[in-house]
Amino acid sequence: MFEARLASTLTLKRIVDALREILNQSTLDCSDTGIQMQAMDNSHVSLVSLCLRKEYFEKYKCNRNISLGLDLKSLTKVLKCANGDDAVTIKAADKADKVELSFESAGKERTADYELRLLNLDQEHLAIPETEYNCVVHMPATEFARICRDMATFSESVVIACSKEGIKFSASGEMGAANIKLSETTKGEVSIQVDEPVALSFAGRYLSTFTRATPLAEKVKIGLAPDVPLLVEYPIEDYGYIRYYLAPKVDD
Amino acid sequence: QAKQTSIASFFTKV
Repeated sequence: MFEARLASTLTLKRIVDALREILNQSTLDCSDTGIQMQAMDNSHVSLVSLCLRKEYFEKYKCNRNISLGLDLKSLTKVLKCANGDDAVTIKAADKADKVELSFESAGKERTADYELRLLNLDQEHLAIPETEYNCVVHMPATEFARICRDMATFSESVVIACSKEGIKFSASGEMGAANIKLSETTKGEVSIQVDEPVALSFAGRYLSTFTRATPLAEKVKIGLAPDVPLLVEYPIEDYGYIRYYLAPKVDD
Repeated sequence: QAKQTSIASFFTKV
């Protein structure tokens, strides 16, 4: 038996919004410690990893590990039926072929229950090694979203170069070129830790997709190391995260 | 011309 209750549907809506542009379907792995999800996009260029620890939930019960294969489009349709301030309870019996979502209005005067058919998804699991990133940058999530949007105007490829002087985003195409550089700020909005400078090229389309997670967090963490995927991490309060990994482009 | 690598090549299957 699995049961998890969140005080607000809004955060669940935001989490699904952050996933559904990259993934059509995904499997939530529920255990007594919380919910994990990991999946590559269809083109196998990026990987998204979601972690929600049980402390994130108002109520959490999971007697036995259970995998819930969900169609994210269908889940979005169900979530549209709920108000952001409704409480939501997700329930599934052991070996169930459906999941139940119950919404309760803030004043408790309205309840609505929906059933969603579960999918049997073959999912590859990849072991994500602990990586020591040579450059770790924290910046406002809205700033990162703005940079990704502005870069996309110029080119499909974005070069991210990080050194002690700052983090620089560059794109150049037929129209011209764009360079945006952020330095560390004394107020701490932007922090930049650099062991070794790194410069890597990435597909801007994916970076823009990651910024769908912007409403979830004030700050985004970016991790860069030579010849490994870029890390873009959005914390979910103090109880979890969405991490996006993006494979770099390399010179042919 | 930069070539896109696959994410799967960086992580091992479990």
